[in-house]
Amino acid sequence: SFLRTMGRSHGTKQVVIISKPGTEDEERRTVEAMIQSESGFFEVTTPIYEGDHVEIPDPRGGTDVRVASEVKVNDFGSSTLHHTQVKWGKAPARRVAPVRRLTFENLHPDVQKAAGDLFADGHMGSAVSEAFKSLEVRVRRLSRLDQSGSTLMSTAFNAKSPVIDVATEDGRSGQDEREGFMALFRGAMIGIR
Amino acid sequence: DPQQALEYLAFASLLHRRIDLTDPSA
Repeated sequence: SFLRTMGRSHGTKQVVIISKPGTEDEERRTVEAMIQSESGFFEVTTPIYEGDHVEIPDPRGGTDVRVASEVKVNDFGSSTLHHTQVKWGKAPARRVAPVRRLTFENLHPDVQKAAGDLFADGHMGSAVSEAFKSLEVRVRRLSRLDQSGSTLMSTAFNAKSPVIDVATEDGRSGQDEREGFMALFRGAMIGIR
Repeated sequence: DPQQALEYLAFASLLHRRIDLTDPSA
């Protein structure tokens, strides 16, 4: 075959052809090809069409994605010369998930109110401390309990008889949520405030 | 360290949001 003949001197690579990329019918097929910077050479029987993407191992690490912009099927002459030449087009734009950064403006309003000035002035320890104090004050107000710290949290979020019920699910899952959040609220009082 | 402080504040924020689910005045 073409690749067996030509590949011996030029070298071949395993590449992945992605047909109908980005659609529900996307299909991936690993094939052998001779890859050059402007073109790739495939066996004439390899199903590759214009618009397909081709993933090629990048010698710098990772994979390089190229687009088959022109596909030329050469099936004339001796069968060992039959091949498909694919000219590479511009690489598709990488699909990068938008980065959502953790910023002060995205925090809960109560946290912003309690910690804003201190945070802006660079008093990080006090800012964090005030934020957790705002949590304690709120839990005390909502639960109408005359307790503080981890004791308050244990009572308010008690999984068996919660004063404030934070579960969003039913049954066993809800019970796990209550216990989990009670531990988080207690931890916030014990370890951080 | 502002980044670390921000992460702690995010934790406090998470707990506040959980209470929001049950607090009618939130």
